[in-house]
Amino acid sequence: KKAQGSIMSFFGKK
Amino acid sequence: MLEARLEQAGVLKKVVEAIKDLVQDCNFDCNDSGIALQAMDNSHVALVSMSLSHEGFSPYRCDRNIALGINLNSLTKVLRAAQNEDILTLKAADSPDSLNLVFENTERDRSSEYDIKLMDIDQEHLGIPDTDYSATVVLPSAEFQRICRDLSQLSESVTIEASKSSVKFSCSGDIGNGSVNLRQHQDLEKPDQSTSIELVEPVSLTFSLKYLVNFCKASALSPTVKLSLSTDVPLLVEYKMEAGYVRFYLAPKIGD
Repeated sequence: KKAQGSIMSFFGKK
Repeated sequence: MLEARLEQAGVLKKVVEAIKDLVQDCNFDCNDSGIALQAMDNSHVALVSMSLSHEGFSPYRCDRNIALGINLNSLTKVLRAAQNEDILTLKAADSPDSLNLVFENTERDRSSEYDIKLMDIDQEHLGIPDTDYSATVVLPSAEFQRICRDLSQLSESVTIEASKSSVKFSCSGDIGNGSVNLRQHQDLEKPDQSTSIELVEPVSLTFSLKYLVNFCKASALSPTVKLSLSTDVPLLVEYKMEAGYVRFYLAPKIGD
């Protein structure tokens, strides 16, 4: 089963 | 101060309708270039980025950066009082406690005025990197909405596979599986009904349908939607408006 990724692991904090 | 007059209140109504189920409280960041918003959903799986350029307003005035912290449920309640065709004027002071909204009908014989309380929202902004996507698909927004709704009946997630000539949406669940294949085609009489694919390399990615169904609430904003895909990168779902856009980013599902 695939796990849901987090958007924060792709886009860093500004 | 901010003073922004929108020819059609419907634009803001549709924007709020598009994002209110994804985010509850968010800052509308106003500056001289227009009004923008960036917010993540509570589970940090999706991000919405909205921009309304100053060109979409007439007149538009905002001499300082102003963050309007708004509860979207409250804003929805107030916007229900506006007709789509009403002229909408937004006003706020430099350090505002409230946002003033005036709706006028086109005959200019009725005007309604509302003030909505603002809140302090400590929101972190994420840097969205410029991405050269492997595949870009433009399709009718109503078609995308139908596909997401239909497949969500069977499964929690959908695999989107883009190739040179077609894009395939497929899913499998407890009761069975399903897929929709859209071939690239150009409708000369109704260009909004076309499906176009720009491909650098074929991609196959899996996403949560719950979020995609939610994004499709933006379908009223535009007759077409653009999907941008690259392996191991969030999906970009973009609805263009006359003077702006609503973009949704969705983190992919990873692993086997």
